[in-house]
Amino acid sequence: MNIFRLGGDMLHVVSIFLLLLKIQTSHSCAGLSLKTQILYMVVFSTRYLDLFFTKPWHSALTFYNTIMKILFLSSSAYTIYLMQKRYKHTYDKVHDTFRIQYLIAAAAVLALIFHLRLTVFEILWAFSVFLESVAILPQLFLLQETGEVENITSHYIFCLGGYRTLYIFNWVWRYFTEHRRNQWLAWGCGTVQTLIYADFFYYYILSRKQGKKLRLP
Amino acid sequence: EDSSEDHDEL
Repeated sequence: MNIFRLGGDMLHVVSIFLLLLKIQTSHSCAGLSLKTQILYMVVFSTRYLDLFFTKPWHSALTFYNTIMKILFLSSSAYTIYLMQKRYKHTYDKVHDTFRIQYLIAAAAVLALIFHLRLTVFEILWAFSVFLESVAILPQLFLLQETGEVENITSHYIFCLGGYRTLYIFNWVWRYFTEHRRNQWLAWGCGTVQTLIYADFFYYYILSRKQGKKLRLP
Repeated sequence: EDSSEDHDEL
């Protein structure tokens, strides 16, 4: 564990907290993409299958990972519940039209071609990594469709992007300190994912500087 | 080699 990894994880937790705060305080999920949330649910449930096989008390890191995995899975499920049941009437279904089946299919094909080992567990893990790298696209697409972005929604995406950026620093750190060399899959997909956020960052920082609400072109 | 060692991140 290093400071970049811990900082990244904490930003991830903050982003989830912001998302739930936004829904709870405004009693609305307007501006949020249910499709992105569903993709994250698929990502977490295919990646964290090791929850069933790993003893949480194996080490301090395993314990930490287990807590975080359960947190991500449950908050993700809760968000989907809020969007689909409690605040369903505020959900912007008309604009949330990104075709996620293509993303899922592409991630599945890539995972079948590129994986670390030929096991079901490893292929599902690779699938989750590929899918996570593009999971934010429906959300960005929805923001572009509707034009204006609520502050809290932009903070949410900003935190998610920050979390990804810190993970890159974490990988560089581990490359040199632990000589981890076989993580090309996570590194490559993580970099693609961070680049997708970079475009959003640009407009986010521009809107901060001008003290205006964020508007995507 | 233990594959869980490879996936110690979130």
